[in-house]
Amino acid sequence: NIPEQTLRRIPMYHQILSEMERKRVQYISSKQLARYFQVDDTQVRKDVAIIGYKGKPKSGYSVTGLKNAIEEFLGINYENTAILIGAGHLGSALAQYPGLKEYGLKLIAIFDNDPSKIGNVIGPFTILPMDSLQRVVKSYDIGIAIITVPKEEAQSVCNRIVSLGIKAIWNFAPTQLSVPPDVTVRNENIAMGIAMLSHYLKTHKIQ
Amino acid sequence: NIPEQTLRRIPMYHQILSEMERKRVQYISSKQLARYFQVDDTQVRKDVAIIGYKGKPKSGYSVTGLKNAIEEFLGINYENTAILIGAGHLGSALAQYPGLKEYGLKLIAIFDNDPSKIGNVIGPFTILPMDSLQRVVKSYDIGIAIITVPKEEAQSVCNRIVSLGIKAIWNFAPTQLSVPPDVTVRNENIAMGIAMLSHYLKTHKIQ
Ligand SMILES: NC(=O)c1ccc[n+]([C@@H]2O[C@H](COP(=O)([O-])OP(=O)(O)OC[C@H]3O[C@@H](n4cnc5c(N)ncnc54)[C@H](O)[C@@H]3O)[C@@H](O)[C@H]2O)c1
Ligand SMILES: NC(=O)c1ccc[n+]([C@@H]2O[C@H](COP(=O)([O-])OP(=O)(O)OC[C@H]3O[C@@H](n4cnc5c(N)ncnc54)[C@H](O)[C@@H]3O)[C@@H](O)[C@H]2O)c1
Repeated sequence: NIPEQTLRRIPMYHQILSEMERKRVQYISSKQLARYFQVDDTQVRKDVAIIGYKGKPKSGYSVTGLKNAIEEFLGINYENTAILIGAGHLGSALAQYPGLKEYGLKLIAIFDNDPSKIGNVIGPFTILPMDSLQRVVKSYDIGIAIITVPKEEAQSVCNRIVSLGIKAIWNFAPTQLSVPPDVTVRNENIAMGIAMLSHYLKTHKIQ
Repeated sequence: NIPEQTLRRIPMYHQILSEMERKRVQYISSKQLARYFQVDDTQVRKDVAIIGYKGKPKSGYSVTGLKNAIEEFLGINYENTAILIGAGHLGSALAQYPGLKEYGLKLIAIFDNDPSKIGNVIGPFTILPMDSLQRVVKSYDIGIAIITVPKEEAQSVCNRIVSLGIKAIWNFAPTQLSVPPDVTVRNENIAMGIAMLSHYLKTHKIQ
């Protein structure tokens, strides 16, 4: 199993390498990469070994080579199809976010149980009722379900998704979902961000 | 310095304990808590020591006691005042999110540089122009700035915020911000979530 710290760095490496590529930089050393993360360059070399990139010329890693290796490692070249449930504030922001596609996530449809929202259009999507969930999941071989419903509703929505055979859930509701062992849940908990910032401010308060 | 893994778990402990409190559960053992995170109960005991909670009766930790200790540790009882820059899809979802308040973040004002947005209302906020940034930051002693502008604009917005004396930045734009050493940046990178899910699907593909 890959350490979470490494997995956390990998999309950031990808971000940095994409910006380097845009600026036509050809090579980057492990020392230069390490500076972005306040880690030691041996840690960067360990991460690169986990990614499975072999190139190591004297002048450092090839920016394009390492970036492509990351895309291969993350599987973002294989398009993952996704559905989104909960077309509220956050759901509609995500549905219109071009960044999803950049990371290989192809959103197919969005669902909601509010009759006043069903039939409305968000970007290229028409909000569908929950009873058409089964039809869409079956005909598109959906890999990922994104949950952006209120936390009280999240478990029951999750149960429905799991019963349709979806194996990966991206959960934005601030609650722990219980799922069978062959299903993975990735929680996005914005409290994490607030907690880190307020802890920093509290410990650095110049009073 | 606290390990990131521990800091990642702490808001989740808070979430679980709040739900237990709602269900009137009085005590919880380190073994029970450990089950939520697939960690060993000695790791939970280490985390609780970092949080600074001393209570350890035979029947486990007091749910309310540990929850309050976490709130103290995270500083979420001290209200942190915040401003948000970039009233687009994500910015307006965040501005209307009641979860910010629950974690002690008091949003004071939202700003944008698009003339067609300035003056519009989102929830309780009127979108302000960037020229009134200085006035608001000075009169409210702002602790945190939330950046939800496109990534090409993020560094210049960040420079402006830092020049006004703000020490904590919550950055949603997928780019690395460079800041002076006494400023902390918390990056929310949704690519991380997509990367973990697509990596899981790729390695568990049932062909
Ligand atoms: N808004 C944010 O910035 C933000 C940030 C982080 C996390 N979250 C979390 O994301 C979730 C969504 O937040 P929001 O602000 O978009 O809320 P919201 O109320 O604007 O949207 C929720 C949507 O879910 C729909 N819904 C409710 N129950 C449903 C069900 N059983 N089946 C299908 N659809 C259902 C509602 O009709 C509504 O459209 C919440 O759990 C929230 O805590 C929100
Ligand atoms: N929408 C999402 O779900 C989502 C998810 C993750 C990350 N992000 C990131 O968050 C940021 C915002 O995304 P969005 O989808 O809300 O974009 P958006 O285009 O809807 O909103 C951006 C807003 O920033 C304003 N702006 C641009 N330059 C500015 C400047 N110099 N000063 C002040 N305001 C300025 C624009 O007028 C606009 O209102 C982007 O960097 C994006 O990559 C978005």
